[in-house]
Amino acid sequence: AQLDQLQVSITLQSQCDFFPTLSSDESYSLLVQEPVAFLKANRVWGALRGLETFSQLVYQDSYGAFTINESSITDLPRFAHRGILIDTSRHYLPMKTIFKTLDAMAFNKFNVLHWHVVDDQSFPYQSTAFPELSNKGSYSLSHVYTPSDVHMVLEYARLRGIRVIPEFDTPGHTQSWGKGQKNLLTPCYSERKQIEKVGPINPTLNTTYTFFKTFFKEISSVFPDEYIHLGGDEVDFECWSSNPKIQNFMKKKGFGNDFTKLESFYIKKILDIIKSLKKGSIVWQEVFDDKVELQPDTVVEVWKGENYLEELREVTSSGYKAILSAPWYLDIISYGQDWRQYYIVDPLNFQGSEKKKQQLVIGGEACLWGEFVDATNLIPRLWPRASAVGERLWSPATVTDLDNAYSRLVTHRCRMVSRGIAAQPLFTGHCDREHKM
Amino acid sequence: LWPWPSSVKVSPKLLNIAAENFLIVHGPNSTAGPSCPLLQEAFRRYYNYIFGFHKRLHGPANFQDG
Repeated sequence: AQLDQLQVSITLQSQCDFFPTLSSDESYSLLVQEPVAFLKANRVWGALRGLETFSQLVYQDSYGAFTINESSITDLPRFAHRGILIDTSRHYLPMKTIFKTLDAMAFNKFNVLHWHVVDDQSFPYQSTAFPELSNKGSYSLSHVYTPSDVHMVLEYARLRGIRVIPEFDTPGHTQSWGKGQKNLLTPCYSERKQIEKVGPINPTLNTTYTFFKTFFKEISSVFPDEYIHLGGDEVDFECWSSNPKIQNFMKKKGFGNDFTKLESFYIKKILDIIKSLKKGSIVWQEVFDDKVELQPDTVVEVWKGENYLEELREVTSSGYKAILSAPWYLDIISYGQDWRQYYIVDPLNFQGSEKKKQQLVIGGEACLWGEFVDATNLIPRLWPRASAVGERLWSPATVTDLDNAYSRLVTHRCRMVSRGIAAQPLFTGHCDREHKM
Repeated sequence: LWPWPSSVKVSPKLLNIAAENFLIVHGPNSTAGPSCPLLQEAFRRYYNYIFGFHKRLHGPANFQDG
């Protein structure tokens, strides 16, 4: 019996020229029978996922012949947001590494690249409105992402059904911004004297918000996704509290000594700017914890390791959408099969109504922060560890058998290796076809 | 399979695939056809993922563009 063809049909408007969104339909059905196999999807996004599945069904026997079992598959993701966070500030990542990451994401049916593009250490994003940000804030002029680079990442991702959500974290984590934009950061004081050190974004100046209106206008037109990640985590209040002008502002506004109120004041203004640009906001959990007035459609990302299920309960019981990343910080490494601890997490394992859980926990992200990671180790550190997160976010909640997962993941890891992804081994063993990486 | 799909039925019946004759094509009633570069590109990519190793073993003469 022979299989001659795979026939791919899109049944509704194809969305071929669209960018994927949070509500993109990724469902598909696949019928493999002699002599023609049929892949059906409502949209192209489902067809992409189905092609990946079909490619996994084909195998080569010991004589080198290609073979497939007759089979029937229907499939759709459990969560709509299945992300990988990369950090291009702590270390710059070459374009080739970002493309490889997008390839591997497609092999694991991830659909969001959370691009934490700038941070304290460097500002590699080349802004057309404010070119000095990267001219002065990047590690070097070759360690930047030009508008053309960004466009290439967006298109490479789109062709694989992957959204790109940029993160421009403020008011903290912004040391690199200050090099190219004067008066954006808060001058710090010691014993009532200004010192060279600068702190978070200065939330008291009108010029700050004028800058952000222009900057985020650019970002919202460059990145097509409906969401921008605004960060808002780990704001250091020490510098703000040392500055007499900030102290006066606090008094005038009636904030007392509560710097979370100043942070809230700032973030509220930034959220309003994003809303005026008709985009949605994603924020780290502190923004919710510090009781910033959020728009109803704001998404809260739960990242802190302790009590993350309780945090999910609080966020969703307040009616906000949530993304979970707390248990999936893959920059943390250990000896042994740590993929298992990522695999056994269930994002909905908290107290709450099933309806709210289903509606409001939109997914999760595996995060690879860049302090100790660059192009030399990003891919092997991510894969296949992130694959465990990938199955948790795609497959039904009932798919939990670790032994079954192990044998499939060993095969999947070899498949990734054969496709050029330097995925690390899970344990002992070998791949049928060892490849030179 | 990874990640595991919602519903899978696999029969023991095996089908052979001849790499040089196998085609990935648009269905006759599909709303996306050859004018959809996203799918055209995906067909090419997945053909290579499935048969790429074969192509390398047997050289380009045995490889027919999907």
